[in-house]
Amino acid sequence: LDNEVHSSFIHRRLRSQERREMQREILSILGLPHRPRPHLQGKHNSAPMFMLDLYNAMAVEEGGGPDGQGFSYPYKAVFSTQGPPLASLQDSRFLTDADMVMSFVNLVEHDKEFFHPRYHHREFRFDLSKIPEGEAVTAAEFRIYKDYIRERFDNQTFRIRVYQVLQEHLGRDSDLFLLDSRTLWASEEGWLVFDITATSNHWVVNPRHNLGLQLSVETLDGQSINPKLAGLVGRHGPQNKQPFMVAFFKATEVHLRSIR
Amino acid sequence: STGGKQRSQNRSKPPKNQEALRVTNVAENSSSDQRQACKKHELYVSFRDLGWQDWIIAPEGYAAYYCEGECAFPLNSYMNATNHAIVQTLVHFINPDTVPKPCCAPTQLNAISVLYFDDSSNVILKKYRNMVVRACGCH
Repeated sequence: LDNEVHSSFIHRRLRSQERREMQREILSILGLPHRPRPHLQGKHNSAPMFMLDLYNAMAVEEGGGPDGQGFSYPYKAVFSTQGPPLASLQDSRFLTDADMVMSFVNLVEHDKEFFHPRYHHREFRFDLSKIPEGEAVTAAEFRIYKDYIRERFDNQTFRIRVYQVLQEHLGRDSDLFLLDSRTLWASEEGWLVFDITATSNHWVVNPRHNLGLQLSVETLDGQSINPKLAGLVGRHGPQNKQPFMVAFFKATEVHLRSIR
Repeated sequence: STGGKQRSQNRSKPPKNQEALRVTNVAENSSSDQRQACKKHELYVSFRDLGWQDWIIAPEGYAAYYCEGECAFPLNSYMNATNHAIVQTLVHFINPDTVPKPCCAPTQLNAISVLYFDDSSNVILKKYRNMVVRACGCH
């Protein structure tokens, strides 16, 4: 071997202890105490697909900006009805300001029906307790997919409302706070996006008050409709159409890596 | 590993000898003494080779690069030296045992984004600053 080789790269192999330390160092750079072990393997679920879309938007512009760290987005929003839940123009604005984005799996889903008067609704729950410290919510969305439904409600208009559950009561309606609503044709199909920024901030600050969301569907003359019959996909629907929540964060303090 | 982005097939085994690496170096610089100067070298961090692709959705890895080379006097232009480096060199001459020469290290760094699952299968997209060497220099 020509001993003139000055930058011969590999002098020796890392010992296993060094290798473990190196992996732990990389994990701590990523801000992780240990190597995550996700229980559900759903890279093709709606949330990871949506987040991959945001990732690709960020990657396109990586290295842009004056100091080489910033991002700017000429990202053209596409609202897709078949494919993954593509990010909207609003999402790319949220992304520009964010240091971190997090999507949350829907932990629980109950379709409930009350009688006299007849009232259908669906409940969702998201665990926001696992957010890294020092991050504040700058924007948050609840996303649910509405499928095309045949005949049954032709030419009808639906009003879909999303509420924050304030207080639960046994055997009767919970106390609710209206967050956002949409009015659309019964035959429409695609992702519906509801703004839940204020509620998410409230849940992050007061995790005990996180009693989830409630969604209701009714016709314009006030008749309550079962969300499933209205075409709203639930937790047991196709993987790439399941409801989820996404939140955009801004670091409120400088992250100093913990001393090991 | 230190090969190009499309690295050789036998990724798990390090290159049999330094030939592959040196070829990369010589290809980038014509004269031998320039080869010694402080400059950016390729280094690819592979999350896949770490066996982390079950929780890291993207990227599979990233070209991090590293800086290597001499910061010897006189600090010519190709060493991308800071103006102050001459002062560091002067003090090193005066007190070589305790004061180091200017160091070949990154002068500009880029961020990367990483998309990964947490333990509850939530998905996190986070931006990490200063992860990729954009330029090396003596300082």
